[in-house]
Amino acid sequence: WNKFKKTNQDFWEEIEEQFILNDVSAATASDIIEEVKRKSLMENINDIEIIRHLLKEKIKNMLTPETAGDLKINVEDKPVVWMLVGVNGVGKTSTIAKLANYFKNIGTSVLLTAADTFRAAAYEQINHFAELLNLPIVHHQRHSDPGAVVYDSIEKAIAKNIDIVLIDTAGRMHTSYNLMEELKKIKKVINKKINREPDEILIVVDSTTGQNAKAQVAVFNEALSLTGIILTKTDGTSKGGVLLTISNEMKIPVKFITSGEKIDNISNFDPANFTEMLFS
Amino acid sequence: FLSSKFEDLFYKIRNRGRLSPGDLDEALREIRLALLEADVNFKVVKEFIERVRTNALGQNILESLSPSQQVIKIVNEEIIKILGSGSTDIIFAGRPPTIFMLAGLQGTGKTTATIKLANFIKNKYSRRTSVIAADIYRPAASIQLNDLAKHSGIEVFTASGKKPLEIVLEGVDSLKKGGNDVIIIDTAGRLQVDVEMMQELKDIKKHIKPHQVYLVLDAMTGQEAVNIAEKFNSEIEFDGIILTKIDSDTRGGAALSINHVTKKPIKFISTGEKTDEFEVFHADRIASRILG
Ligand SMILES: Nc1nc2c(ncn2[C@@H]2O[C@H](COP(=O)(O)OP(=O)(O)OP(=O)(O)O)[C@@H](O)[C@H]2O)c(=O)[nH]1
Ligand SMILES: Nc1nc2c(ncn2[C@@H]2O[C@H](COP(=O)(O)OP(=O)(O)OP(=O)(O)O)[C@@H](O)[C@H]2O)c(=O)[nH]1
Ligand SMILES: [Mg+2]
Ligand SMILES: [Mg+2]
Repeated sequence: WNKFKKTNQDFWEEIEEQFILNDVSAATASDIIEEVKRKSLMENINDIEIIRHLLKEKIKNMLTPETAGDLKINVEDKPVVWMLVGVNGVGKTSTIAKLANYFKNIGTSVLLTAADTFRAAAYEQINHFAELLNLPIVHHQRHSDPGAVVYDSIEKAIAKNIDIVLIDTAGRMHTSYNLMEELKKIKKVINKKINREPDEILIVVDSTTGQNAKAQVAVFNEALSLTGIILTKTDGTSKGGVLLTISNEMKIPVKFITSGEKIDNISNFDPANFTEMLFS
Repeated sequence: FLSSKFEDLFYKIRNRGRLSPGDLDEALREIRLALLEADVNFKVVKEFIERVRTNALGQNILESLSPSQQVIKIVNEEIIKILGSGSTDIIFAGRPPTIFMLAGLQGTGKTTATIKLANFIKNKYSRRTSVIAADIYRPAASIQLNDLAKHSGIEVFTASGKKPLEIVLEGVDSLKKGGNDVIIIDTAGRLQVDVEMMQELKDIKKHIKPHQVYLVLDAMTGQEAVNIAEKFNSEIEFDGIILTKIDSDTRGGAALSINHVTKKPIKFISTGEKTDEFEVFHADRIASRILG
């Protein structure tokens, strides 16, 4: 920043490089740059600090369709049902544990649902957290129908007057027709049981993912109508810049961010903070 | 999709006869955007485009009657040259057991790959393979490995209440005595910038001296793939890469970036969740994906 006292072609190229290295797509980077460049030419702005401010404002606006993890639970609609989905290994199970811990700490009753009936030790992994947090969990034996687990879980939540049901699903590629159909089926089970759509269907996206995140969110959204995104592993060196494109084009709000492997490493998504990280 | 975009561009040019330098620049711009969209690292793309330009001019592309085919051919050859520059052979130890260690970021598919590699070696080389569960952090990690191992008839060593280095030392000793030819160590996922966790890996490597260390990398990794690989390489020097989750529709540009920068070969690719969805790496398959 300091070596360009006045903006010029080198300056804009350096901005573009920084964006792309942070996984902002080339197309989105050039859109942002063109817009700020045009504005700075029209208003005759040459001060680096002002340009920087304009870039940040533009980015923050792209990230705020109507975001923020709105964690207030409507007690009229018990049980509230949240479902976590996403491709393999992104952090769904770990994030469910973090959400469960958060809700427990603010006095909300939680029921965990082990709807990953496929992967080796999937139940043992989430059950570890259920025991750690002393929370009830519904599970069936391995390879049973995930829809049945979800049905039983909601039924139990209704019977026990539980505030929120958190559903962990198996990782799956958006490229697998059958596995995406399975998710749609699980959603239908929920719809029928609570007479409305799940209160949150959140896709978990790994910060280290590049441009493929766009396809992931697009396909999962098409299948399920996502209500939000959770960005994980922000404690790594990747910045998750692909979120800019996703946010801007698909208008799906980013609700939470996880920043580590400890149970309290979760926070509401803060566009200002995320923007700062993109620029550091 | 790059090829069809190219066809449009060059169809216009073909009718005009020859390729102008401006046309070549435009073509290279298209290629640059395609490579970036494929997650190839920004700096790698820069060097790559320059090499293609030099190559194209050197091959007298401005005189060519079919410039589009020629440029695509050059790009494809350059990609394959980078990706295919290493050997995909498994190098076994002079005297058994051969010890492999798998490492990488969280969630990239290491535990699954440990079993896949063991299974692959068992079937292809008829060697008695075994695995060690050295991840003591992730809940149910050893149960996961144990489960997968039992399913494939692979011997597994686990030990609770011990540090990873102790587990590996004990495991190698026990599995060696058990007559295993191959031992594969599954390690916990870790950030390349986590000094303590990287030290743990260095300690294991120093005391065990594995014959092969493989970096397990998710094929959908973005621009940071280069920094991740370089850091793992400088800390523990790996011998090869296992590229996972190829079954997503990711273009896999991280593969090109890492090969170009570390010069280490991609040995295997994982193409799904099943144990048999694992194969030896073929440069031309991945090359055609990167170009789209
Ligand atoms: N550093 C870091 N690691 C994380 C974070 N979130 C999850 N992880 C790690 O990522 C790995 C995968 O997490 P899981 O919760 O099992 O991911 P998943 O999406 O449930 O995986 P599948 O169910 O197999 O698809 C684990 O080692 C987690 O500890 C994070 O925010 N930061
Ligand atoms: N679709 C697909 N899934 C894969 C592939 N390889 C692994 N997985 C899945 O990715 C998820 C993570 O795999 P793991 O083997 O647990 O990953 P890991 O690197 O050991 O994770 P940590 O130990 O937590 O760091 C699991 O759901 C696997 O089934 C692959 O090639 N394709
Ligand atoms: Mg999981
Ligand atoms: Mg593992």
